[in-house]
Amino acid sequence: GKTSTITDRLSLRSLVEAFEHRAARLIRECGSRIQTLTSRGMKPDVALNSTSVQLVKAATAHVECCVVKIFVNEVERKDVNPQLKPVLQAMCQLYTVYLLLQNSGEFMQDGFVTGQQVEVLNSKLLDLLSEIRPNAVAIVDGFDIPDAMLASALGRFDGQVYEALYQYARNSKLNKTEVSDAYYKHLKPFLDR
Amino acid sequence: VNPDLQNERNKATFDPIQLTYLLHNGPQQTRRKRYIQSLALNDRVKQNFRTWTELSREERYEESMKKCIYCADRVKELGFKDPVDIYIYNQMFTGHENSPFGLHNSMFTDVLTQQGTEEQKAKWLPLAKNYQILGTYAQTEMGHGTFVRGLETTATYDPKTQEFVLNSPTLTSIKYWPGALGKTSNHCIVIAQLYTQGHCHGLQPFIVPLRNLDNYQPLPGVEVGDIGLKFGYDAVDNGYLRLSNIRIPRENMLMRYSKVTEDGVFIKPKNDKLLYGGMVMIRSFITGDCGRGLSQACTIAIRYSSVRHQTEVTPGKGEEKILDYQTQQYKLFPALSTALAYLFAGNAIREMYLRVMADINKGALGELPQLHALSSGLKACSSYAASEMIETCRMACGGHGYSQASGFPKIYVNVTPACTYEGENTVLLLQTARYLMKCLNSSAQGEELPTLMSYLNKSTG
Repeated sequence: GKTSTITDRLSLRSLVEAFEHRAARLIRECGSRIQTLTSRGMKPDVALNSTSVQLVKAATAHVECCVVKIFVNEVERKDVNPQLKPVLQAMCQLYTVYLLLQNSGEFMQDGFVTGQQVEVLNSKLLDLLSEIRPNAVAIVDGFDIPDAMLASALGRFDGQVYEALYQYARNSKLNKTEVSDAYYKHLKPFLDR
Repeated sequence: VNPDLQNERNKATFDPIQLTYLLHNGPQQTRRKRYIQSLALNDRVKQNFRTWTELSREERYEESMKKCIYCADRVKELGFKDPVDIYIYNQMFTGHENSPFGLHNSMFTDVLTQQGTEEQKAKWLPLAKNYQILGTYAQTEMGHGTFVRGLETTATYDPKTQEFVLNSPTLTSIKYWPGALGKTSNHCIVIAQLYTQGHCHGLQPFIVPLRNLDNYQPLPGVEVGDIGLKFGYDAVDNGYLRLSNIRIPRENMLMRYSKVTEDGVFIKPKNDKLLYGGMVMIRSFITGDCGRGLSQACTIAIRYSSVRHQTEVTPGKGEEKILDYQTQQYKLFPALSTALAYLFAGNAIREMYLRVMADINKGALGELPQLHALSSGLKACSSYAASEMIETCRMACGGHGYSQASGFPKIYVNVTPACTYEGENTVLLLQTARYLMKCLNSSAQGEELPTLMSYLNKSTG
């Protein structure tokens, strides 16, 4: 009968609680199924294999729960810069809400998260996209990845994308000669035919 | 700077350096990282290395070898001792190219450190650290991967000569896939089933010389080579190895935990899982690698999406930046938040690994099962998420994402093998699940659960 405390405030505690509940439920369901199968005479190893799809889901839920907790711990660190804190909080909310919505069935199955709450989360997800939008470039700048490591015409720090693409094209080995050798070897005889 | 990108930077509500500090352990470590990166960036020799995307597979292997040797020499000249410093320096030279020395500097050296006795460490580690020998770690076989108990390679102890005799008894037992095994390495840690006094005592690690150090020819009884073209990893000579009656001295079995006495008596380790310490280490580090790969893909896609304009939202008002489309935000921002999540998780699991290993060195093995289970699960989830989302980032850049110039192919082919190496992901998740079932059992019996599992006791049901 217990239900989630998630509201449109998206408190991190309520999100963690939802992930814990989902993981615990899936783990218990696996245990329960294995117990049922073995009580019907199935060998434990066979029962385990017959539960493996659910076991993978339970393991994934456990890991995601751990990652959510780690993320929340980082947001709640006391030494986080006050300007950065709300940005991190929005990122953490987006991570958890996105995961939750991707797997909403697992959160809703026993009624812990309600249909109404999922509706709220869907709406909040779109709000979070708008909230994060002004800081998207600053966040990736914060990763502090030098251009030499990215090795990307599209991801350059200076944003001179089209110049870089043009230079890349000009440097193609096929452009070393105006007419390619393949023309003389294959294309010309074909066209002449 | 492109004015569109500059505008984006101008309207941010925080200074990006604050995030950099958070991700790199503060201002001092950030300065250190940038200093080391600048040493590599401004290196004149670096400018002479050829462009990766234009090289054939053989050229990539050779070019990478040149880079590795150059980096090894420079690291020595610069006096870097901290593994983080060395990692940062090497990454600037060989980002997403991998390296023929990668396994030597990770698995080979670490397994020697973790599984060797003091005498073995004193003998082998200086040779490895000074590159007098080059090693790798061979566990996987052609017919056996994640299920390590199924490995077939044998090491039979001969008390008369006090030697182990190593064999690949079947075609499926041929060691297959280990990095740098094909042409680069001259020594190898081989994981084999130990037989002594007529009994099999399970898997143990053995140091096996592979090549003559003078002419680099394979030693008699050793058949070794490269396995051919792969999806990526062109700089690495992933190899195969077939052993026929290779004799190695008793001292070449790594005996920190398990032992074989001169007369062939086997002494068991305190905990069977200790053998897998090398794999736990790599798995612990993969999560951070996936976070870094995904953060690079996000950087490319988000900067490009701020520069690229496409289609008018309101007729006559000009083309919008594609980052202003909600559909583009829905592709990229969840990936961005996932990158951050796995960067943090990578740091957390690495710290946990170092703490648990320090405890093991003091004889405390209590946290090993929790680390083993979490590192397996995190490796699986992070590599799946990173692979999927890097591909999403690529597609979010339209046709240009398909060009090698985008940088995506190099990142993707380096990250996606993490889904299958060091344990196939589904198998690893099932390992995590087995641990969860044990915890469930303990919980039912009223036992105290490890911290990360305490929610099982808390929740109702």
